[in-house]
Amino acid sequence: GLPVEGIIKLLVTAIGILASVVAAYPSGFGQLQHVGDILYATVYLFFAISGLVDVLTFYCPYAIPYGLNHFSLALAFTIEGLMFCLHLQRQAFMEQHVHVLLVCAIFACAVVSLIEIVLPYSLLMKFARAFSSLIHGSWYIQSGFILYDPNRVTPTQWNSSQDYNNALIWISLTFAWHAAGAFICLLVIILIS
Amino acid sequence: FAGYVLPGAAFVAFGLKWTLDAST
Repeated sequence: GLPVEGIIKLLVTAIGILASVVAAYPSGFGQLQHVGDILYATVYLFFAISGLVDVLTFYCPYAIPYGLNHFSLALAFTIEGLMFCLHLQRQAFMEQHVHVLLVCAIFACAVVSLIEIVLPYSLLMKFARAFSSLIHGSWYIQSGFILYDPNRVTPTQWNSSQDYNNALIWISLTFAWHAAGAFICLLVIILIS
Repeated sequence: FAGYVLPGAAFVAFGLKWTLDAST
């Protein structure tokens, strides 16, 4: 009886926007210190718009154009992907590599959501959206551990370029394993259901 | 670190919900 998904999106993004804005202004609202956090707040804003469209679609189904919920979700993913593309500049190659893989997962979510506008009842597209969201989320978590591992005290020192190249290959492999894990998770839930 | 892990967990949760929605 309630648009649960839309309400959860609005609540989670409201927390995200507040946390990002507070992090961007650590010394008060006069001095912006971390513009990157404003970038995160902007990404949350588009997911909040998507949640709002979900709620409006639930309560006013005849007023909201058909497929606008999928469009707003696709827009949110596209903006998120574009914002992370900006992360690619002026970064070490390893950070770029992690973010390129993340952007691939984000744009996969965006493309599937766009296709759902024209194929709203396609079960395959619903699973594709779930699958790409699973990879997106799990790689997001993995990125946090690769780039900002709280257990790592000192920055990693590379003994040779070969070690560095091997680390990049490991990152690609880990992404592929995340994809495999997400697909197996999807299959298990389908079978249990 | 939390800026990556928390949104990631949210996307995983949505992915699981969408999988359940599609399979039931």
